[in-house]
Amino acid sequence: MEENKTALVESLIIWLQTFNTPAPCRTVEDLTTGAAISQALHQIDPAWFSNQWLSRIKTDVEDNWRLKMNNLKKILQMVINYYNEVLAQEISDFPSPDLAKVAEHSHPVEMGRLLQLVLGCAVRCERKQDYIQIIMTLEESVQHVVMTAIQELMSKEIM
Amino acid sequence: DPNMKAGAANEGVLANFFNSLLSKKTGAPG
Repeated sequence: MEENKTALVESLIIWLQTFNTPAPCRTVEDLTTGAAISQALHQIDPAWFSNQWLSRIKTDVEDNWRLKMNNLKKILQMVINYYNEVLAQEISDFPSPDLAKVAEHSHPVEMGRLLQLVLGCAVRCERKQDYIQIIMTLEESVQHVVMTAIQELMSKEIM
Repeated sequence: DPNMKAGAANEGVLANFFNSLLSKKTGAPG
């Protein structure tokens, strides 16, 4: 049971590592600052997740959960806007990640939800071919989790 | 070997899924 709950986040962290972000990206806790996630998003669509936006993500948050929360809120809002405005897809049926649980407790399931939304951006952006081809080089078990995550996202989308 | 067969089938499912994703139109629907 526990394994099922963490499988999503563990596989999506392996996927996120393919972006080689300057910020650390090894554990759920590493990601709670929002730094690595925002850097990956910047690679996915530098026009939308611009340098200016990236500069508003604080990198020196240390263990301050409020600062982490501020970063994560900026990320989630921009990702939701990306779905609505760039991809023209509503994802209102998708359970929104509980950012307080992520920032305060490094909650793996909620972090998995956030990364799932980032994954959805990568496999639909203009450079999606590159990102999908990278996913296809990952270990089969990781690919399986990524596929299921994408299928779940697709099932919640309203065009 | 049933394990090898299952592995190959699994690979096929993954390849089909990601290839179909690759062929989908990018971005907003036209």
